[in-house]
This record gives sequence, C-alpha cells and structure tokens, in this order.
Amino acid sequence: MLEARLEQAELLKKVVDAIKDLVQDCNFDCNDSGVALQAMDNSHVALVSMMLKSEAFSPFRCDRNIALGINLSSLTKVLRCAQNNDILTVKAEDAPDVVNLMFESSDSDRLSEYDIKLMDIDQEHLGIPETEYAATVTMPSPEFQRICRDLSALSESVSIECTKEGVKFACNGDIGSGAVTLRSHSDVENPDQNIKIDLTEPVALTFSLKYLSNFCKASGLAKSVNICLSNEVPLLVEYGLAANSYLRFYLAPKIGD
Amino acid sequence: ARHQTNITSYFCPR
Repeated sequence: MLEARLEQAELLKKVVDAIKDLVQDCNFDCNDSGVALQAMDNSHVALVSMMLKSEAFSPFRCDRNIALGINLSSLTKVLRCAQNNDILTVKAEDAPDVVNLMFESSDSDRLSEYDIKLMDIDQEHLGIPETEYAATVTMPSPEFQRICRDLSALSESVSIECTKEGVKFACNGDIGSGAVTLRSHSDVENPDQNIKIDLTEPVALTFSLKYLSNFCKASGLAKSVNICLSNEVPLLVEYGLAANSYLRFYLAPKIGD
Repeated sequence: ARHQTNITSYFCPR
C-alpha cells in the first residue's frame, strides 16, 4: 500500500496547478523511491516529468509499484478543498480503485477526507536520454515568466540564443520585433536575482511561446529556473523542488526557415 | 516558415 504524508498541501496544489492545462489524465507512478509522473500534451510537443522523492514526504511508505491513474481536473477539484498549510496524506491500496486524500489543519482539529476514482491510463513512457546540454541558463523564475509573457504579445515564437555574451530571447511578429538580452549577474545581497550562464558551445533554437508560457505556471514552485539547451534537441525547463525533487518540462523545437 | 517538431521524434518509447 501507499501512504505518503506532505507537511504542506501547497506543494501538490502548485504542482498540479502548473501542469493541469498541459496534461489531463496521467499516471502517478509510486514506488519506494517516491512519486513520479511523465506525460505528454495532446499534440505531443511537450513532455512533463515530475519526481517527488520519498524524502519529500514524511513518512513515506510504498511496498510495491502502484500506478495511480488520475484525471487532473478531478484532482484539482479535491485539492481546492485543502488549505496551503494543511498536512496532506495520500493513501492507496495495492490494486486500488480510489486514491484517498486527507487534509489536516495544523492549527485546528479539522480533518477532511476525499476519495478520487482512479482511471486506467495506457500511457506511453518515453526514454529521456541523459544529455550534457551545450548551455544552461539559471535565472529568477519570475523574470523568465515575464520575458515569455512580454514576447507573447508580439509573436508566437521566440528564438533563444546563448553565446558567451549572454542569452538573447528574440521574437518577430506582425507589429514588429522584440528582444531581451541577459548577461551573467551575481548579486551577493540578493542571490535569488542571480543569472548564471554555463556554456560549452553557442546555441540558437526557436520555440513556441504558448508552451513556454504554460511552463511558467510553475514559477511559484521555485525562485529560480534552469533552462537547458542543446542544438537540435528539446529544451528543458526545470524547477527544482525540496528534497532533490523536480518538475521538468521538455519542449520540441521549431525547425526550418 | 518554421514548423513545430514533435517530442516523440527525439525521445523514444520505452
């Protein structure tokens, strides 16, 4: 059986909020290392990969592999019944029909319990190759979100170009064009504002801003975001979570001229 | 114009 307790329901609320517009039905794959999720969007352009390690829970118990097939809009409805600071316990039997979510208020005696019916989801699992990215940009997540939002007003696509000069987000649309260039920046007083660019070779790729803006819904989960690029492979946008856990989004590039 | 590629052309089914 599965029993996993999160100190704050907020984490799961935010994760589900961040991915629910991209993927609808998905398996939460539970085993003794934690809870993992991998799902593609309907158009097979983007891939979500989430890992909540067992250390992110306390306690965490999962005796055997359990796939919880859950509709994210149903899960959202139930998670709305939890306060951010509630303790959240997820429980399921070994071959479950339902998953049980329990919310406990930390400072009152309220205890809420909900069951969500599970679905059989036949999901294709993709092997994601280990990649040494040519460029990794670490920047404040709100800054990335703002760039995506601003450029979306002008165009459907953004080119991301990393050179030793910095990283340039540029777009070209009907009303004109725009570009934002960031250089490495280190602020001792305010490390959340740091911008780090690790570059082994220059990269230039074009991506859909609609998808990038969608990924940015995860901005509330982490102060900074890693944007990893290599020529001719999908972009990785990674939000690090506590206890070595993560929420990753992969986006296939736009190609041709 | 550029066209959108699919994620499945980069990552293979396991």
